[in-house]
Amino acid sequence: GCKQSTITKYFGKV
Amino acid sequence: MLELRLVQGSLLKKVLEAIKELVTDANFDCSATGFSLQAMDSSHVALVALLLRSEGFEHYRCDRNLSMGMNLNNVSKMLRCAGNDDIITLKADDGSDTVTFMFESPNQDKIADFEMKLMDIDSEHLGIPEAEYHAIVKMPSAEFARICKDLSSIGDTVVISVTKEGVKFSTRGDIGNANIVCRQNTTVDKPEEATIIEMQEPVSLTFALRYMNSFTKATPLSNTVTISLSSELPVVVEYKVADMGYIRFYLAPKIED
Repeated sequence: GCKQSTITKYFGKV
Repeated sequence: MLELRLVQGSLLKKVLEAIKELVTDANFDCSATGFSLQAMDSSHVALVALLLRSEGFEHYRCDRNLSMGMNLNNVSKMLRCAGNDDIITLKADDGSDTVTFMFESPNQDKIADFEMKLMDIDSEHLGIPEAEYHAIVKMPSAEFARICKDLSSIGDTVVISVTKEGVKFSTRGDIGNANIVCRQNTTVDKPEEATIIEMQEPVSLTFALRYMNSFTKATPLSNTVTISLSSELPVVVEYKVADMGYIRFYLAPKIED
């Protein structure tokens, strides 16, 4: 199956 | 003191309609560069980045950087009171907890002030790295909206695959499956009707259609949309806002468990 990833997995806090 | 005068006020109306479904509350940031916003949806699956450059405003005064927290549904309620041809001016005093939207009819015979309460919003600002994308597809925005709408009647997710054959949008659901292939097409009467595919390498990613459909609320802003894809990166769906800026929607892919 496919799992939804999140934006914070790719872009870090600044 | 903040004073931003936008002659084409309808652009701001369209911007709000484009993002208010995705994001509930957001900080609008004003700086010398322009009027901007970055916000995620409540589940942190999608991010919207808006920029309206200062040069795009007829008058742009921003004495110091200012972050104004607003409920987007309330902003939309205010802006729906502006006529499509109205000039919209945003005003805020330093330290004030309100923002004023001023609407002027084109011939100046009607001037309205709407004052809205600001709110404190804790939002994290994310760094969006510059990336080389494997494939960039530019196509008519209405066509992209049509594809997302059509596929969502069959399935919940869309697989977007770019190969040298073109860009393929696929879905599957309980009743069956669907594939829509768009080939590069530059032999059109108007440049905004073209489909242009720049591919460095083939890429195939899976996304939730619910979010894609939400992004297409920005369709009235621009005749074209640009979709940038890279494996292992969120897709970027970009709509230009006239010649003054953009709305970029970032959507995290669905990945194999």
